[in-house]
Amino acid sequence: MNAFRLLADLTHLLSIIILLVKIRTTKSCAGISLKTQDLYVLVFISRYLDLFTRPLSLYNTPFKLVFLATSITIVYYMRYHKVVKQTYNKDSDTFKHYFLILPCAVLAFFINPKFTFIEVLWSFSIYLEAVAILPQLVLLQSSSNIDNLTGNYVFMLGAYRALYLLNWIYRFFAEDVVRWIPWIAGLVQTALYADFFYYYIKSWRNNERLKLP
Amino acid sequence: DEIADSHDEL
Repeated sequence: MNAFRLLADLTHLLSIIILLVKIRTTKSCAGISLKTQDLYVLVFISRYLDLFTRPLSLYNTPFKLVFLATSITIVYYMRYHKVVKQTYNKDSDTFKHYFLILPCAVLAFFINPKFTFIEVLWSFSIYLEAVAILPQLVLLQSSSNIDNLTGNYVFMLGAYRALYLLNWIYRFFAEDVVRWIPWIAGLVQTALYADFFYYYIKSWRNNERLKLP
Repeated sequence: DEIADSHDEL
């Protein structure tokens, strides 16, 4: 465990809390992509199957349970809550996210740490997480005005994986740990946020509304 | 072992 890793996981948790606060307080999920949230549920389920097969960890296990519970809750709100589901931008959330699942599954089938059910699904979840934000970024580009909570949510979500990159650099030098699969996927994931980060920081510095081209 | 390691992160 190192400070980067701890900060990364807390940032990830914070992003989810921001989203839950937004949905619960404004009773609205405007600007949030349900497809991205669906993909995150799939990411967490396929990644945390090891909850049943591996020894529980005082640190990881609570986080895994919270991530699973919150991601499922968010999808439940967006799909079934009578008020919230009316605010979902169904016609703008158009990204064909099913097209992301098959390539990740095929890639996981061929590139994984070990060809077992758990490891292949784990690899699938790593690849899927890298691209899961795409529907959300596409939705933001078509949103006329992005509310602050949504902007902060996406920013924290991108920042957490960037912090994981620092964690991996630290672990490479301090613990001589090499992990190609999460490293490359994490780089791709963070790179996808590059233009969002640029516009987010620009809008923050000029103290103006966040607007993606 | 390598496999155990790949699961020590979230």
